[in-house]
Amino acid sequence: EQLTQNVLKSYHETCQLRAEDLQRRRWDTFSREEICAYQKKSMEEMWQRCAGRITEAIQHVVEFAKRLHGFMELCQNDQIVLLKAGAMEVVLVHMCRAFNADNRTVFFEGKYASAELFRSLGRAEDLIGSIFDFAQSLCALQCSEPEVAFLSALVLVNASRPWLQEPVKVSRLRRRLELGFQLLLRRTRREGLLDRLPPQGRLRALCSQHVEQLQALRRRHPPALLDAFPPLYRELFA
Amino acid sequence: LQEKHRILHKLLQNGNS
Repeated sequence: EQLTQNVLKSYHETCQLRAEDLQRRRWDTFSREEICAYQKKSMEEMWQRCAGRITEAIQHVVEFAKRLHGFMELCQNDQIVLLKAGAMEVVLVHMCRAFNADNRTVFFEGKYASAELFRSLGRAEDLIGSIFDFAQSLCALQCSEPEVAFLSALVLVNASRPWLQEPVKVSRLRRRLELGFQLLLRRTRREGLLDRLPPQGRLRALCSQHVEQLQALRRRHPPALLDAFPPLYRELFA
Repeated sequence: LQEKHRILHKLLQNGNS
């Protein structure tokens, strides 16, 4: 019970956008002119913008991790390993809250945006399509806020990440989180959710696709391109 | 690993903000 309260409190304290606000604004979409303005941006500028928004979201995930009971008791190496491998995955899970499945739009820079707004990202368009599909499939599960909180913690605390120094300790923390999640699901009669969650490999594949697209961008542009990207983003993905 | 991830390491070291 204590662990559940801690997961929920950590999640609420570090949530970037409140669910009520996202719901209230879910039909506030970009106008045709605004979409065209985004489409006219250079590929470099659009990448930088997206990297900026991803980095902001990741900073919230780091704060969430720091508040999770047991996370800061892991060795520093393992804290970094878990965040490096899992932060982007958590951001993708959180995206289902900021996604309107009825018109396939996502909250981006103040309004809801369709996939076409990201056209200037160039070849990364496939990646955008895959991310939208993932958000759509997660939205279909209609997860509550406490469920998203636990899913975030479980994506992060994963004992099978490579390069962990103390996987047993991570595994023990994960087991406690799993128990807390099961109790929550039992209490809310949502046990079926566990069988309907997308396979973990799907999140991993999306993250690999993101890094591959970034590498392709770097191959096509001078190294100075990345200088304009947020330092934390470069550290994690470049 | 901490050396290669100085920013992340620093964020983790800072108190809850």
